[in-house]
Amino acid sequence: VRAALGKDEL
Amino acid sequence: MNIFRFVGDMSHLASFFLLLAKLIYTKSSTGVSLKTQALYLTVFVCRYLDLLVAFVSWYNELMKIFFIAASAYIVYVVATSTRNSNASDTYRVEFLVIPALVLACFVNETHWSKGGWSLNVMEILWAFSIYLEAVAVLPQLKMLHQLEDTTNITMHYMASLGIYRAFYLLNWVYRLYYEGYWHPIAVVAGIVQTLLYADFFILYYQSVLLRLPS
Repeated sequence: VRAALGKDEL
Repeated sequence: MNIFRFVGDMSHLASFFLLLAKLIYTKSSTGVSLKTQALYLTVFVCRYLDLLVAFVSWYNELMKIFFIAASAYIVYVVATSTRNSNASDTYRVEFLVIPALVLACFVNETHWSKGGWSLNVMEILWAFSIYLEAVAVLPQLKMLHQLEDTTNITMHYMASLGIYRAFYLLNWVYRLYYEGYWHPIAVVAGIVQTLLYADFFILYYQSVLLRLPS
């Protein structure tokens, strides 16, 4: 899986 | 992780502790909008479903789990508070939830050509959570404007939420410039969300910072 759907923010 | 993102996150974290302190030490949920807190819980649950499928960092994992757990606890405390005067918590949240859901179905970051349907449903829920967070504070703002005896701690809670949003905007400017990071859905919703706090900060300045000691 692409890291957190490409989302690394909260 | 840049300094703006970190300050934003810490301010967001502080907002939880301020609200928890208010609820625990004053043993009263007066002035706290249950609707806004329930919307925030919805926001975090919908956005952090990726906890189940992806790992970014321990920092992200722990913050996400804390945000979900803390907002669930806050909703529980406010909902079960016997002395909660929720008469002024009158915002019609369906006017926030339904448009956010409809918008998320049409404007999102889904890639149906790749990834399974579950990942794309998560993308729709992510967009929904972004739109909903942008407007979730409105029931709380309405309460603040209607209540006279707003406690300072509730105001500080709102201020730390506003600071969190403002620093996320700075974070996006920084990331766009240095990393080419660009999520227009989050940025546009973030600008709307920050603008809503501008109204609050005028109230904050007048009622807290300018309040004469009595």
